[in-house]
Amino acid sequence: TENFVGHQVLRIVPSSDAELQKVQELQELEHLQLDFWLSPRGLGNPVDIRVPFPSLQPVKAHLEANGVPYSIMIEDVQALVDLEQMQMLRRRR
Amino acid sequence: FVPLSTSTFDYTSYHTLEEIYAFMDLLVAENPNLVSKLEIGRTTENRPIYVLKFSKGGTNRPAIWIDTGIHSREWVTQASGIWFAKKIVQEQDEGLANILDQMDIFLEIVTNPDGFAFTHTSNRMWRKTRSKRSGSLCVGVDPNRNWDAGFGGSGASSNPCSETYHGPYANSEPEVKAIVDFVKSHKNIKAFISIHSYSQLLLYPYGYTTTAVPDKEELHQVAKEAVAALSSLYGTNYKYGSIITTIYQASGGTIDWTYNQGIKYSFTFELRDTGRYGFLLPASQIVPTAQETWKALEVIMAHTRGHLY
Repeated sequence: TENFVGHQVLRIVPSSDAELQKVQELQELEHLQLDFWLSPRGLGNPVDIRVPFPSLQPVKAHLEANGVPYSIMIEDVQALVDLEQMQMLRRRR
Repeated sequence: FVPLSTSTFDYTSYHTLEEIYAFMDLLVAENPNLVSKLEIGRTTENRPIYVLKFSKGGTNRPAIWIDTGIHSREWVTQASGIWFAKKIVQEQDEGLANILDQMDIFLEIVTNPDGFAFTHTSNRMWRKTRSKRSGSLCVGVDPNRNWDAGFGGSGASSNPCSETYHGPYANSEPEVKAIVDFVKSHKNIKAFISIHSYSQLLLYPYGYTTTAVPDKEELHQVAKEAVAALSSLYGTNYKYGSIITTIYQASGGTIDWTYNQGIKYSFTFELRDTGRYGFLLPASQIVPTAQETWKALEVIMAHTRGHLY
C-alpha cells in the first residue's frame, strides 16, 4: 500500500501571470513526482499540489525564490488517510 | 459486511466496492417494480460494470444518465451516488413523480471499479483506470480524456505516466467503451451528467475547443438555475460555464462526446471541497454534499423533462 507520510498539499493562488508561469514550470519537473489535485487554470483560481516529502524542500525553495506565496492545505496526507480508514472501520463495526 | 436494508445502510460513511455492490442488490430487491441492475461491461481486471435503471415501465423511454466515480479517488462522488440512488426511490411518487412518469433514470455509481478498488487496497490517490499495456512503464489511462471528442488534442497527455494520459486510442478503456456502447444502443438519452470532485463547478461542453456549443445560451441558463438551487441549501459557492472557458482545455472528455452524440443536456459537476481537504473530504460532508448536489440535479432533470427534444 502506497503511503503518504510527510506528503503535504500546498495551495497556491496565482495573482499574476509571472506567478502562474512559475507554478506551471513545476508541472514539467516530472522527477518531483508532483500530483496536481487542482491544475493551474488562471489567475485567482487555487492550484493544489500534493508534494511527496523528498520534493518538499525544492518545491518550497522554488516558490519562495520566485516570490510565489503558498499555504499548506494539508500538513500530512497520511494522517488524513489514516483518519479516513479509521472512521470507515469504526462505522462498519 | 452487508447492511440489513437500504434504510439501515450508513450513508454518512465511505464504503468499499463490495459494500456498494451489496447496496445496489439490496435496493433492487427492495424495489423490484422500479429498480433493476444492468451489467454494461467488464473492466480491465474483469470486474462487472453496473448501472442502476429506475423505470416505471414503457420501453426505451427518454432517459437521464448520471455517473459518479469515473476518477476513482474522488470518493465523495461515489458516496453521493449511493445517496442519489436511495433518494430516487424515496422521491419516486413525490418530487420525481413527474419525471419518472415519462422518463427513465440510469445511475452508474462506480464508473471506474478497478481504480476504486485500488484506492481501497493500494493507493488512495489513484485517479485513472488500471489498464496495463506492454512497453508502457506506467499503469492506467485518464478515463476523462479517452473519449472520441477531440481525442489526443491539447488538454490531455500522451505520456502514459501522466495523470491525464489519454490512452493509446479513443475508447481504449473498457470502462469508457461500455458507456459508449450503452449510449449508442439506447439512442434516447436526453441528459448526461458526469460527476467529479472537487472545486465547486458546474460545466457544460466544450472542453476540447473554444468553439461555443450551439445550445450555449440554454445550457448556461440551466447551469445558472441549477447552481442557484444548489447554493440555496448550504451557501456553497459554485462557478459555472463551459469547460474551456471556466477551467482549462481538456480533450477527450466525457460530456464533449455525449453532446456530440446529440445529448443536449450534457453537464459535469465538480463537487465541493469548500474547506481544505481536497479528495480527502471528511465523511461527515457526504450527505450535505449529496443533498446540495441533488437540488441542482432536480433542476436539470426537470428542465430536461420539460424540454424533451
